Amino acid sequence: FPVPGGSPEEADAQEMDTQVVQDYLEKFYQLPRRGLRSQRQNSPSVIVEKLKEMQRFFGLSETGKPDQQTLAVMRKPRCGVPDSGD
Amino acid sequence: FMLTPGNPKWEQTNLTYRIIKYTTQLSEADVEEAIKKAFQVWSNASPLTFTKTSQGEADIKIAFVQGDHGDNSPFDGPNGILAHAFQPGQGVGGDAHFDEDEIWTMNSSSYNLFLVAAHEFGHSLGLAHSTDPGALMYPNYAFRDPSTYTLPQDDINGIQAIYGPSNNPIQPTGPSTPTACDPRLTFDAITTLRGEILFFKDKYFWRRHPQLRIVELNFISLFWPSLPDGIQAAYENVDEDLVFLFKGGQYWALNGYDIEQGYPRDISDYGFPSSVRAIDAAVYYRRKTYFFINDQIWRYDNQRQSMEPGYPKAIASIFPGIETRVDAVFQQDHVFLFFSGPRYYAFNLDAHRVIRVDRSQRWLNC
Repeated sequence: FPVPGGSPEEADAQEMDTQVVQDYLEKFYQLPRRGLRSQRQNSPSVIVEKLKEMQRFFGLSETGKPDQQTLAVMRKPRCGVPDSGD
Repeated sequence: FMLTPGNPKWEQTNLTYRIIKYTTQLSEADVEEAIKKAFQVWSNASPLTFTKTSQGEADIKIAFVQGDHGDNSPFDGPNGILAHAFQPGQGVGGDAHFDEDEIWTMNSSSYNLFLVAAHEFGHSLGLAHSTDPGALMYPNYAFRDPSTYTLPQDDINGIQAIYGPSNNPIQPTGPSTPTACDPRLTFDAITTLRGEILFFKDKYFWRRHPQLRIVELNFISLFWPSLPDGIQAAYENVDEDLVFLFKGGQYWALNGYDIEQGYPRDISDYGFPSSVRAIDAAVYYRRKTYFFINDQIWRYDNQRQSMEPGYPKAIASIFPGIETRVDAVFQQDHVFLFFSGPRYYAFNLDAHRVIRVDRSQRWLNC
């Protein structure tokens, strides 16, 4: 959610980061695509779990939060094959 | 390493490949050379053979395509996803697709086709991604010099877990990625760089962030493609905002992440006699540069630009308590941190004595 009182630029940057995380987890960690997610799958805890799975794979601190180091890894050029599952 | 879920594999070991669609960015000859070399990486380490066909069906079909190309895994334009490949099987099985929107090269500029192709063919053979940052099957792109590239041990273990050992009488072995928390870990060289600390080891370096204490492992070649592996000494001249790296009788100057023009140069520039052909460690402090070679220390006066008379001296005569050969050294808050084997010794320059001894890997948060 936008930080109350955050500047519009901050809200935009945060929105961008959320987008990066969403896309990455859908592509490489089997997060069901938006619109295809059930109520349960859409819960923040599912995204936190997938984020921790990604952080574990890359040896990052498993914060479950899109911290700078995690976002930096997500922005690196890579192979399109998922890191987990088929 | 990890095998693809379900452990798919090719039943036959003599596989065929066909390049269905070339990229417009490289000559067909370059593409064929890169692809052939990429397959050799795997045939050298396993009983697999790869034969190129130019028509009809092939086990592994290769194509450079853009955007949505009909396999439910669309590409995303420049950068991001570079390529993908399918696990062993009929039809699309084994096929490798490369994003035509990328810049494909035969050199160190992104993205080197040989490296990406070798990775994708690992998937075509049944390997999934590895968590080893030094492995070929690590998901993120990292440049390594193709001319000296050898398949890392992690990937050799992976492909041999599927197809067994190579037919070569001598089984291939490859480099293993250093692990930060290995108690036997020693460093080749250490330097500060604008507040960060870089710990060099083989073809890698750990980068420690000053405030966040985050430590990340990178290939030297990812940041400086033209630098060799196995850097032996390094120091930062904070007054000139330059980092100097040494290997054998040569040295390089870095300004941030750019290598200065006119390097490498010879260490005789500092006034070393020709008998000195390598340096163990180096550190810069208050317009003097200290060089450590075996059990001796040399001191260079950066203002006079000459080696100081009366040197070399025994290290212990200048730094009492530093009795062993120095692998690496850097300076922080008027303290020289000397690294020797798996230990480091903090030498306080004001108190003129060792004030702390601890395990080297603590600097990597272990």
